[in-house]
Amino acid sequence: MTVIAIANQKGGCGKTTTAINLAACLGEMQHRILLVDMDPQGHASLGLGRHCEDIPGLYEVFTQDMELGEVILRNVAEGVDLVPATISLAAVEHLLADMSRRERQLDMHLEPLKNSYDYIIIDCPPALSLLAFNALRCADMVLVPIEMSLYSLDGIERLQETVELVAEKYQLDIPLAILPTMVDYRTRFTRNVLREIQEHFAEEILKVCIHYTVRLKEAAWHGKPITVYAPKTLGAADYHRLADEIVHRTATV
Amino acid sequence: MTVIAIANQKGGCGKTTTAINLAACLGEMQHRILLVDMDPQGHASLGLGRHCEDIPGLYEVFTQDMELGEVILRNVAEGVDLVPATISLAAVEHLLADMSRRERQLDMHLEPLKNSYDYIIIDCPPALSLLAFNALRCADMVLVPIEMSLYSLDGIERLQETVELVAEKYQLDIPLAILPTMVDYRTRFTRNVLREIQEHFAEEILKVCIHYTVRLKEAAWHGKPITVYAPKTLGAADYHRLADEIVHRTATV
Ligand SMILES: Nc1ncnc2c1ncn2[C@@H]1O[C@H](COP(=O)(O)OP(=O)(O)OP(=O)(O)O)[C@@H](O)[C@H]1O
Ligand SMILES: Nc1ncnc2c1ncn2[C@@H]1O[C@H](COP(=O)(O)OP(=O)(O)OP(=O)(O)O)[C@@H](O)[C@H]1O
Ligand SMILES: [Mg+2]
Ligand SMILES: [Mg+2]
Repeated sequence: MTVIAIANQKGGCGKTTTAINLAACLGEMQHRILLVDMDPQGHASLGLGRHCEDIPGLYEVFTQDMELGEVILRNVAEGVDLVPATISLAAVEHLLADMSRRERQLDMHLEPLKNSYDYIIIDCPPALSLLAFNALRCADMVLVPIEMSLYSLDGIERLQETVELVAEKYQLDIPLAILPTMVDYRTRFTRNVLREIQEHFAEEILKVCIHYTVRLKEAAWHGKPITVYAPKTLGAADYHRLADEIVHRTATV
Repeated sequence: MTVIAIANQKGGCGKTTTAINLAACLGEMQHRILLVDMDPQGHASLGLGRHCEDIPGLYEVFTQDMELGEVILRNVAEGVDLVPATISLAAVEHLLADMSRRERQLDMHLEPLKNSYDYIIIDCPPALSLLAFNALRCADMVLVPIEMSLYSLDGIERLQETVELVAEKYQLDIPLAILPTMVDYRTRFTRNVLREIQEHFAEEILKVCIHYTVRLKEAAWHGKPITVYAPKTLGAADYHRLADEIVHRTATV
């Protein structure tokens, strides 16, 4: 069983898009997947066509009102279950702050479920908040989507420092895997930034890149993973390739 | 004097890009501009070529160690001063939480400066956090950049509710102005989403749209506003048009 946190404090770099489509691809490979929406925006839920405002989610779990198993939505995609998020999750930040073991809350709630899934994928909010720390604390790997820009490049070093902080504090080893997203090979600027990132982070960068394709935006609009909405397109092929590379990298975990 | 908060909890929709380039355009129109970087990522500072890790910024102001006037960087662009942000600003969330009048801290620090500027522009982090509330609390207008997607559309209603909450609590009137960004007119999907947004939010939407153009990414990479990096391009023209529309809308404030 492998826990993958999809994190980057830079906003809009493809975290949710990657969480949904990686989960869907792994599910189609007959792995059992739990997708955890840790972002109060609730976009991993929305992107799978689930409007979760009026149902219990992670907030009720952190407030000890319900078990994690009780809020899971089954089969939101082939082989994929979902722990939904609602806006009330934003209030958890203050709630957790006063708890003992405040960074381990998610880990503790996931513990009883670890035997029922092959992969647990956690979509993180765009911040190095307590919610994000909870995700890092139980991660076997941190997948970092980055778009091609100065701001994204700037954020990686800071994220690396934060992950190292969490790893040292709890004597863990949490490898980082960097995933270039929204890559438009037609522009020289993008190719130059990609090369810069490949040089700076040669050890962490994945072989696969996700191309910029409007099909991925359309898929989210229709509440479906790309593998269902447009299975024969570049976006679907890229995410299948990502799933293969993740399975290969985590096989030894 | 008008305070404009550039806010949207959706990540990566062009908040920082809009803050920098709107400030630069207003500065070239001979208005006196103060750009306040309220995002711990510090990208409004970085996008103007300033690496601020080792200098005092908003964190030192909120901890009462320095006056706001003491941390201002003068003339980062024509007619534009900057209040920089560093990563330590992230710690302010917890610091403010225990203060009385915790949502008014920024307003109180800006008070003595209000006569020295025509516009104060605040770049917000991608969250409805205490930092963002501080910006909303002192705003005369909230400018909401949105990219063309389901996730962006979903976030606007929630942001509207939050702004109304702040306005009611303090008996203020804080108009919202919606700015479509990264608009690629070549795809049918984008044109459909744009039409949907124009129908849903007919009152709040601005006349100007910012086109998708890689020139804006390049400008940030070189630490310059688009008006300096590529003044004769579409990106610069769009932001000049935005500045005109903002001046027109706020003339009566
Ligand atoms: N490869 C891609 N090609 C084209 N558009 C993409 C691609 N990946 C993501 N997008 C679009 O870019 C926007 C940002 O992506 P997404 O919301 O997944 O990022 P995020 O990191 O989860 O954002 P946030 O920081 O708000 O959580 C969305 O509109 C999404 O549909
Ligand atoms: N009109 C545009 N055309 C092309 N690229 C753009 C445009 N506006 C912004 N970008 C790029 O899109 C990315 C996101 O923009 P930006 O960082 O300004 O958004 P943000 O809302 O401030 O993000 P965050 O939520 O992390 O604060 C950046 O790489 C930026 O250079
Ligand atoms: Mg997201
Ligand atoms: Mg920003």
